[in-house]
Amino acid sequence: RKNLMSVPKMPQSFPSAGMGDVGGYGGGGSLPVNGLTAHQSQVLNLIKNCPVAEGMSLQELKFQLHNISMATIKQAVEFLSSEGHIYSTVDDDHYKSTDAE
Amino acid sequence: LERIRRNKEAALQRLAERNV
Repeated sequence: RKNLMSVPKMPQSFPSAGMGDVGGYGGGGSLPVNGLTAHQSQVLNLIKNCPVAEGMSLQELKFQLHNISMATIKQAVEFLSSEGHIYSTVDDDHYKSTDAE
Repeated sequence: LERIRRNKEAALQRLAERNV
């Protein structure tokens, strides 16, 4: 039996349905809903805030997000990279954000 | 280092395509 106590699943429902689609305005960056899952936006935020020139390594991400599995982090990184939010630097283990211009 | 810059440009392009 697996112990799933520490893995709360967020329901994917948003109460704002029906309010109409508000285009792409006001890109505050801190909006929770931009097509990313909670994990993906956490990863993106960490990479954004990383001060290191080479970007953030997967190990560092795993260390910061110790409640998220490495597989999930890798998936998030791959997704973010395919969307163009982040890109790999010195090797496939280091990523930087494109948003942090 | 050149590859990094190219990666970045490719990523920025992908992002731009997304935002169009």
